[in-house]
This record gives sequence, structure tokens and C-alpha cells, in this order.
Amino acid sequence: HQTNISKDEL
Amino acid sequence: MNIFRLLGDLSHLLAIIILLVKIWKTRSCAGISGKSQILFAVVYTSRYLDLINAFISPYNTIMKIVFLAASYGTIYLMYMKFKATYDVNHDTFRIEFLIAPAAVLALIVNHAFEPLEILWTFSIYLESVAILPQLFLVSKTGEAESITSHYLFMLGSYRALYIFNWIYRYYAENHYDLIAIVAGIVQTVLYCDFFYLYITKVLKGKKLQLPA
Repeated sequence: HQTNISKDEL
Repeated sequence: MNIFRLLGDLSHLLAIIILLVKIWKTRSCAGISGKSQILFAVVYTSRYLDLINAFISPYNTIMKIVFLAASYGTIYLMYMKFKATYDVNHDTFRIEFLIAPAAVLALIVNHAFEPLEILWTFSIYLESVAILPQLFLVSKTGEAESITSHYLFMLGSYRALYIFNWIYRYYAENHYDLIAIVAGIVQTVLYCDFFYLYITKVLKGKKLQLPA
């Protein structure tokens, strides 16, 4: 699911 | 993690350090927009609330704490310790005209209508325009100290490098986040005029003078 990717970014 | 994002984070960290060093060494925050620093503190606070409930990596946690501490520390230096040197007459951008639209847009365009997701989306939208008061201040004063322009170059480069990170992640991990990408492109585009001046002037040892 695409949203979890940017949650590991600052 | 990939090289683009690592370089981007380091560029971001360097920008924040340059700013703190500039204010601390010159004991002055002349030419720096306090409004932009307030917006950055709001961005980090609304984005890094997941420090409480989500652990991603030591690097991620440490960097979030550093960014939060540095942004509040800068506000303390600007509005308290070196308040006398704060350029209140030129730092007049109405930040409510940035915060309100970012908040409204975050309620409309988001990945999920949940508190942490809305706050994250708000922080992404707000960050894309958070530098406007600073660029507005530089255009009003017509110039910037060279250390301030180095700060701005590093800060602008961080999100430009993140764009390469998103391209890499699209091809390498088949993942992407349109909200972050669109806002990141807007944020980087806002620096283009400054990047041009920085590369054509500051790197040649001239002062950053905006055409009046």
C-alpha cells in the first residue's frame, strides 16, 4: 500500500 | 535508504547547522525570516508525532529529534536571545495564508482520513511553502549574507535530492507517494530562482543581490 513508504522518510 | 535520500537528509541537517552557527557566531539573526522558522517547527512537530508510536530505525528517530530540537532552538535564538537583531520590519509575510490552505487541503486531499495521516499530509503541504517568508524577506532586503545563501542552497537541495530518491524508489521498490512527490516538486521549484542566483553569483564570490 503506497502510504507506508513515505512514513519511513524524514 | 538510498544515496539520494541520505544526501538529502545530510544536506537538510547541514542547512540547519549552518543556520544555527550563523546566528550563534554572528550573534545576529539579521536576514533570517523568523516566520519561516516557525513554519518549519510546525512542519516537524506535525510530521514527527509518530516518534511516540512508530519506531523505524535509530537513524530515523535521531534525525527527527535533531530536526525538532534545532528548529525550536532556532526560534528561541531568534525570538528571545537575539531578539534585538530580528528584522521584524521586513519579516512581514502573513503565514496564516500558508497554514490555513495547507490545513484545508490536507483535509480534502489525503491518503486516509485519520488524525496522524492528516497531520502528516498537512506537514507535507506546509513544508512545500514554508520557505516563502524567507525568500520574501531576501527579495525585500534585496540581498542576503553569503552564509544565509549557503543555508538556503542546502535547504533547497535537500528536497531536490528527495525527488531523485522518489524516482529511485519508484523503479527499485515500485512504490511512490504522489502527495509527497507533488509537494516536493512545488517546494523545489520555489527555489529555482534562488538556485540560479546562487550558482551564477555566490559561487563566483559575489554577494547575493536580487535585481531590485
